Amino acid sequence: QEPLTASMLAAAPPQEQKQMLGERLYPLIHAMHPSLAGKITGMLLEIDNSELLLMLESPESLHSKIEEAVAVLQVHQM
Amino acid sequence: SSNASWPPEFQPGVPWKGIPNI
Repeated sequence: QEPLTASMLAAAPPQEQKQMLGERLYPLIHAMHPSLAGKITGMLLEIDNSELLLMLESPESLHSKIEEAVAVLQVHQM
Repeated sequence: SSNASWPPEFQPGVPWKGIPNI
């Protein structure tokens, strides 16, 4: 699968852009947290698209964001 | 009590209903 680029995103309507980012993020998140993947992806999609693109290119920053999201979710669900 | 519907859940292949970029 070719990497998602800013210009590919810009060519799509806003709602579609989140969908495209979600489709890329979900498998990566699912590999780390299968049971929470949908919720974590939903949370991360609230982040700016430009930042989400950077996270897709940087596994390290993606992983730290995922752990942040898991911590927030766990507090939220208490 | 918390808002159980947050965050919206993403499902692959299902059109995203969350907020678009502002």
